[in-house]
Amino acid sequence: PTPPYLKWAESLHSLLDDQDGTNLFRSFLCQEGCEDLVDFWFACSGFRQTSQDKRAKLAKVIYRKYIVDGSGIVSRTIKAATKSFIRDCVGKPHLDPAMFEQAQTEIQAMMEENTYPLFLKSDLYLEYT
Amino acid sequence: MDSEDDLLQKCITSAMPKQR
Repeated sequence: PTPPYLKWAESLHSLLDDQDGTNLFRSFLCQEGCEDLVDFWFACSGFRQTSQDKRAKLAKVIYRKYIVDGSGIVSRTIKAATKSFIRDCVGKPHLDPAMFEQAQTEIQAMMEENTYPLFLKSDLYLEYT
Repeated sequence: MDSEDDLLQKCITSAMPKQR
């Protein structure tokens, strides 16, 4: 069978589908000071599965932690229009479980173009393989 | 860890892949 670390090189999704791959990628992002990217990506996935009674509070927490402060990597990466869309959603009584989907897509695109290829060339990944 | 951090952490963890 193909070793997991070779699968990680197939796509970002293959990497993030694997626990060891996710942990190693997160360690790499920590070294670069941008682990918020992957934390936010998983927070968006988790948000979709969160029960409705917790959704309003969680949306505010995600918004405050990653988006409202413009100096963070997530906030700097996602588009202004996406940020205003989320800001408008957060205050509504009934939250759309997909309200972070566009932001998640933008963060994913950034990781695919930037941090994921760098990870595959990193000492951390090469040492692991 | 306060409850907001806890809520966020649980949300992130719930979406992460489980051990093979």
